[in-house]
Amino acid sequence: MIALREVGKTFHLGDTAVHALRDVTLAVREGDLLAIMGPSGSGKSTLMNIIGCLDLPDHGRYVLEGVDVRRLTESEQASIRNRRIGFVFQGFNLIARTPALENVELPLVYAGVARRERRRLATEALESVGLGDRLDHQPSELSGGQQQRVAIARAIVTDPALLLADEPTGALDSVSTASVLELFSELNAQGRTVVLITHEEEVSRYAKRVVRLHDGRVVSDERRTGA
Amino acid sequence: MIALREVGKTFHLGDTAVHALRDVTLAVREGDLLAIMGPSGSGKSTLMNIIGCLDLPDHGRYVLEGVDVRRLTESEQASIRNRRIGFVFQGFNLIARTPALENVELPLVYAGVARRERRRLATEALESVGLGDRLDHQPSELSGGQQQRVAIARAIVTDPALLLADEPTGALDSVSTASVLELFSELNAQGRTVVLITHEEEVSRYAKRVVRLHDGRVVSDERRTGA
Ligand SMILES: Nc1ncnc2c1ncn2[C@@H]1O[C@H](COP(=O)(O)OP(=O)(O)OP(=O)(O)O)[C@@H](O)[C@H]1O
Ligand SMILES: Nc1ncnc2c1ncn2[C@@H]1O[C@H](COP(=O)(O)OP(=O)(O)OP(=O)(O)O)[C@@H](O)[C@H]1O
Ligand SMILES: [Mg+2]
Ligand SMILES: [Mg+2]
Repeated sequence: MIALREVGKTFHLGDTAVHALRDVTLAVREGDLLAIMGPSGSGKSTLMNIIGCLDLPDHGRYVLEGVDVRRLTESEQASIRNRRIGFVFQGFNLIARTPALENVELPLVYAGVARRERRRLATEALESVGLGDRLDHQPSELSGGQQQRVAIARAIVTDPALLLADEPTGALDSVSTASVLELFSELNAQGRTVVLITHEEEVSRYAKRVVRLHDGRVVSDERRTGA
Repeated sequence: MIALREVGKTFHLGDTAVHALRDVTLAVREGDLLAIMGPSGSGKSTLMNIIGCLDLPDHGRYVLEGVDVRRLTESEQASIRNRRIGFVFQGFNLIARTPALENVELPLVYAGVARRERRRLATEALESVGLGDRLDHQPSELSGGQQQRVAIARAIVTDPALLLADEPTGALDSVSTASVLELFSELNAQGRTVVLITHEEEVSRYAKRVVRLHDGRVVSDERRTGA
């Protein structure tokens, strides 16, 4: 489903170059449940942005469902993102001054879903993360963990084929963390591909495979047996 | 140093009321190293905002260093915050499009510190959190964990009497986490009062005392022996 080959990404700031990713070769099969781990600054979020077509590699190739993403137009990339991928961003990226329910409906708006059905699906998604009583709260009226759960609800509301989640339980206590990871396992059991970025071993335990990054390179890639 | 008595805080949204804090009685001595724990939505950040004079209680009293905060004017509250308290916010709250170094210098600007000395202290603070090579990066050019470390450097740069940190290691790997907590322990050993909000037991282990919140109330308050 996902095939990255010798992918590199370099950021330029004035005359210094930051090699965020170097020579990353990674294949993810449909239905995989993958954890990407590594120290702060090792390139995990950069890798997720490339996988999710939010950014393009400077070197190497990225083939997504058989198509080289460099061949896609901007609007084709946007269309893939909106209809096939659910994102949980490290910073949540909720829309300010907009209630939780509307934030979660947003991907359904892009997908052209009718208002009543959007409302129903978004409400269900928020209930599944324990926020049924916070539908009308705006992000600034929610705790950190509640904002993160709104971001999670938004990522799963379109029932995406590929779920990319960057530190999805970072702001959550252990009870909410377990319940969110159960939710992801369930999506995966239904055939969805799930990629989780995390620095917590507790979270990686839900994964079937763990890829570790260090300084922009893959340093280990282990499939777990009996996971 | 800090004395909260039967403090309550209620948020009103339309006609529903959210009781974020109820009847919180808490005293913190100078030099204490306190961890505040509790589930998502239990009132931890709200409590920190009140302790840091960013918000006022609706009920009860808050006496900070012998003064009832309701007697302080807006500018007196601002002055206490700027000169005596260092904050690490759950959302980091860095200034966009502004380099890390300038973000960290900001509290020193308020304190009237001269330019050359500000530059020196801010550089030192950033080096102490491992970001000596990221001084000119803006927040959008930094990883999640790097942004969090900039927020930490900013909180400690004025060497504050009281350090309030909301989930200060949430985005950090275990190596950076340990190094940040060592830094806080060191500040505490020098006599600074440190209050950490966390949902991670690993972090609470550095504390001398653990206060647990649930639904806006204090449900336990334990001093650790031999910590
Ligand atoms: N401005 C606001 N308006 C309305 N409700 C609010 C507001 N701020 C916070 N709340 C509510 O108050 C409660 C406590 O919020 P708080 O941010 O203190 O929780 P927390 O313990 O820090 O949670 P977390 O661990 O998720 O960060 C939550 O239920 C939240 O929805
Ligand atoms: N827009 C940018 N401009 C310059 N450098 C950048 C930019 N974005 C990221 N970087 C740098 O690239 C490196 C990798 O960043 P990335 O966000 O992928 O790390 P990460 O593994 O997600 O870290 P964390 O665990 O702290 O979130 C970091 O050293 C960062 O400073
Ligand atoms: Mg990241
Ligand atoms: Mg909070």
